[in-house]
Amino acid sequence: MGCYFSKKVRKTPGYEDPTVLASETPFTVSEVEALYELYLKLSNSIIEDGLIHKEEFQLALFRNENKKNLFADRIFDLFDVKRNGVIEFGEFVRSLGVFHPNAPLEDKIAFAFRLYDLRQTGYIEREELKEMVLALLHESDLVLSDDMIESIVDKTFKDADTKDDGRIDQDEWKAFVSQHPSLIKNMTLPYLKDISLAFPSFIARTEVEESELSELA
Amino acid sequence: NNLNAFDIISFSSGFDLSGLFEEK
Repeated sequence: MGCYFSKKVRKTPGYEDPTVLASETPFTVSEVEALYELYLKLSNSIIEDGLIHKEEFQLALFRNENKKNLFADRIFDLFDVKRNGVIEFGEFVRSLGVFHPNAPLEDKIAFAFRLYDLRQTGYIEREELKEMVLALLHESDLVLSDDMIESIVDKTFKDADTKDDGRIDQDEWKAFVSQHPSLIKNMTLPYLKDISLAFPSFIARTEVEESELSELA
Repeated sequence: NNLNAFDIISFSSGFDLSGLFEEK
């Protein structure tokens, strides 16, 4: 076995063994190591404590630490599995794993459901859906009349809420996504397919087992 | 209209995680 994680690499407070993370996610060990380099950058961009705070997440996404965005907030909260206000390394890798092109479709569908279940009731409710549409309109130049918004939300609910109980449950969501696969296109990040090749500057600073290097060759 | 509310929502910049991977 090679020393595939160098002792010269700093360990953050929430550091986890890349081999364990690779075994639980679609990533290889070398890709987890590349993600660690990325994680170190992100987690020390404002507060140098090796943990990703919401401001650092927003800075990375928008180049602005103060930009408010409903969906970025929800994604941060879902990544922050321990709910301690920061994204630790293991949380970062496991959560990004869901966005990997090879991640199970079920995981992507479930993650998207939790994203849209703003109040975490186990259902996507009509008011939540309207709130999300309004949030999108607020950040974009798209202008829709209130009548149009109501009509779109009504139509979507009519199609998705097949039990007609005024809320979308997980089974209804799965069925709706199977009819409209584009709904989870945001759940796949092509970048992750081979992050160590897409971001060679990250992998260049890590040590990888020779066998893995030969696989990449 | 055939607009789907979830498709509209997906246009949000908050969904675009590519910023995480850009060299700073």
